[in-house]
Amino acid sequence: AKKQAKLFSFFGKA
Amino acid sequence: MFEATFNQASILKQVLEATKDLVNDANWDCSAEGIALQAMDSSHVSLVSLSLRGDELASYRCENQISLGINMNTMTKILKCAENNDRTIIRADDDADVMVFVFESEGRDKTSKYEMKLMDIDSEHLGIPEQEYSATVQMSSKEFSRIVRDLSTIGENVEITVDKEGITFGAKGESGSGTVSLKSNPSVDEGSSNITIDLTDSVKLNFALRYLTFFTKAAPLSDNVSLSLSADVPLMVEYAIGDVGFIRYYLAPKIDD
Repeated sequence: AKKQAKLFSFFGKA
Repeated sequence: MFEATFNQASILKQVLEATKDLVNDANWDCSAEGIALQAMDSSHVSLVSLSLRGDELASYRCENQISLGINMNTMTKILKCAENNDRTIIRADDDADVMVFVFESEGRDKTSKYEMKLMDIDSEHLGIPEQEYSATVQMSSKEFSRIVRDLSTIGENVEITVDKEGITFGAKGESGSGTVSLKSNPSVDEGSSNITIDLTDSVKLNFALRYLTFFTKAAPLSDNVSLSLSADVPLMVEYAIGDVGFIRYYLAPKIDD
């Protein structure tokens, strides 16, 4: 099964 | 003082159609260079980034940086009061609590003016790293919309594979499965799929079709769309807005549990 990743895992807070 | 003039209302109408299903409220960040918007959907899975260059608009001025908090649905409704060909001016004073819309008919014989209340929006701004992608695919925006729509009838997710043969979209569901493959074809024959693929490494990634469906609402802005992919990073989907700017969407992949 695959789970949905969140953007925070890839992009840091500016 | 911020004021931007668009020769036609249609660009703004199309931009709102392309964003309003993904974000309810967003800050329009206006500077001397132009208008920028960055917003995530409420589940923090996708992000839309809009850029409109001031010097490519009919006229543009913005002395001080200003962040205009806008309810996208309200703005969509106000823009529906404009005809597609109406010259459209949007304006806000520094520290204003309203944005003013002026719509002028083609014959200049009808002028409409609307005011929209602005909001205070706390938004999290994400730093998007410069990324070299393993694969960038340019294709018809209509074709991409069609594939997303067709595969949504089969399943909730799409597996996108890009290799030297071309790009393949595949979906599986309880009742069956489907794949659509487009061959990389540099010839420009009539009727060919007319896609170009810039590939350094083959990639295979999974994405939720629900978000891609939102992204395809931008198709009226551009005949072409570009999909940029690398292993284990968000997909970038870009539609150019003529010479004025772009709308980019980022979508986090589905990953192995």
